[in-house]
Order: sequence, then structure tokens, then C-alpha cells
Amino acid sequence: WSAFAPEFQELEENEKYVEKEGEFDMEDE
Amino acid sequence: TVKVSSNDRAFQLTVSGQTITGMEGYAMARASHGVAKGTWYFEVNFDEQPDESQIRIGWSQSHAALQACVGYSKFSYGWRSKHGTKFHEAKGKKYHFGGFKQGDVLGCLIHLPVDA
Amino acid sequence: DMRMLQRRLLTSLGDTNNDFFKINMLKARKKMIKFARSRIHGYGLYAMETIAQDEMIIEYIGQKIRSLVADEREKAYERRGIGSSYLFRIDEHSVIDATKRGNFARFINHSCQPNCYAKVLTIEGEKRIVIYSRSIINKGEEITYDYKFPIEDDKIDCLCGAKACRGYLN
Repeated sequence: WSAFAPEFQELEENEKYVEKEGEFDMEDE
Repeated sequence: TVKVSSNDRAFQLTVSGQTITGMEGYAMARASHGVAKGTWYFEVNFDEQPDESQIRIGWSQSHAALQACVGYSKFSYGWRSKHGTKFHEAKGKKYHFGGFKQGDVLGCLIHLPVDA
Repeated sequence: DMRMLQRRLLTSLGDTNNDFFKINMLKARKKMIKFARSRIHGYGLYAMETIAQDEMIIEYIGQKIRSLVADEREKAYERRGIGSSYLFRIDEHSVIDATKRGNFARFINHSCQPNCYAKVLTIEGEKRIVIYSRSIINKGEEITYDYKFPIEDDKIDCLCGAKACRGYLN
């Protein structure tokens, strides 16, 4: 089934996403 | 007395006295009082920061989301410690080269038209 | 001996950990369902054995993100034309995003008359999404649950084909 989700990464448990500093930025000069 | 608001802030921030401590993703705490016209200024001590961490500080209307950083929407204006970039509507522009870090005293001034 | 283990464990841990034990048993019972072409939409999950009512079938696993991060991602996915989002709301603060990382629960299709339902469990302080059977599911039946998408202006057609189909996913 992973063939139907390009570069999909299978997880055994929920993974807490670590946000980047620029997570909410649209542009950053 | 202007204080850090006890409820107008993101639940995951800890506030003791006038000190706000946050971790992981950006979240906002606002002051207990706002301003509506005239020229106002406040100062904050930037006490400490772990390596690779950054903060943003600035002015925000009460509509701005608490679960994001100041400057994320049209309701707030932020200044970032990394590179000293200023942010509004999530767009970062050059502002104060070099940025700021722990140990600095940060001042934020706002100038609102008196008669509008 | 799995049942023996379960009995011994439950007596020691008390029933509140039943969910904890059952969710960990899930991994051992993966054989319950399989991935195959779906009559509803693309691919889906099918029962490989008869499943009794209110059985835990699979956990919906992905990346746990904050709501605003999810809003930003939804816009980014739409900009990049990545199909229907695999974002599952846990509560007002967080969402499970299975678009790029997670398990094959993301392939479960929606139905307006589903044979399963999703439930948010809090296990050891962590909120997790589990899909349960709503009624007995026969071997070979497609697993479906109601996505309960929020109502939106630009509609996504529902292909579930159920008699009481609402016509749209959102």
C-alpha cells in the first residue's frame, strides 16, 4: 500500500511533530 | 498595574509573576491592559534562552491567535530574536541586523493616531 | 496464552487499562484487515475475518500537530494538489496528520452508513484515535467510518453509495 502514498513513512505510534522556528512564517527575508 | 494577563495567554505557557516561560512551538501571552491611541512603550528583560531557541515580541490586538507567534496575522506586529527580523502577516522583513539575545533589554514602542 | 496474559494483566492493572492493553494487542492482530481496491474510492481496508460489534480494529496513527499548524498544512497540501487531506482532529488543540507519516488506517474510506466509528481514547495521558466496529462486520466487507468533516462551501462528492448517502463529505 505504500506504493499509493509517495515517500510515505510508516509509523508504529503517533509521532509528536517538532515545530520549526519559522513554522508560521510565509516569507522571511 | 500592567501585568502579564492571567487568561489572555496560551495555556501551555507558564507565567509566574511577570515572567513568561515557553517551550517547543511558538505561543503568545499578552498584557493585562491594551492601548487604543497615542504613543506607548514597554520594556522587557530577555532573561534566558536555551541554545537554538528564539523568541518574538511586539504588539498584538486581542484577535490574534494565542497558539502562534506575534506577527503571524494582520492583528499583530512582531520582532524576532533571530536576525532581528520584523514580522507582520507572517512576512519577515529586514529590520534590526544581528537580532537580540538573552541578557538584552527589549523595548517596544507603538504610535497610534490620536484622532482616528 | 495471549488471553491468559490479558486476564492476568487486566486483573493486575484494573479495567481502566483495558484500552491500553487492547490497543497494544492491536499490533499483534494486524491480520484482521487487508488493503485492496475499493468500490467507494481508490483503495480501502477490508475485514479478513468476521469482526464482532464494538471491537477495536485499528489505531489511526500519524504526526500529532497543533491546530494552526494543521491549517497551514491543509493550505500547503491543497496548493500542491495533494488529494483529500488525511488530517484527523483529536480536540480543539491538536490534529493527527497521516498525509506523509502514519499507518494504513489513513486508507479507510468514508461512508454515510458506516460499519465502524472513530473514538478518541486517552491512554497514559496521550490522546489516540481508535477505529471500532459499530456492528458485526463480515469477512470481505470494506471497513468504513463517518469522517464527520466540517461543512464547507466547496464540496467534495461522497462516493459511498449508501442508501442514506448525504451526497458530500463536507
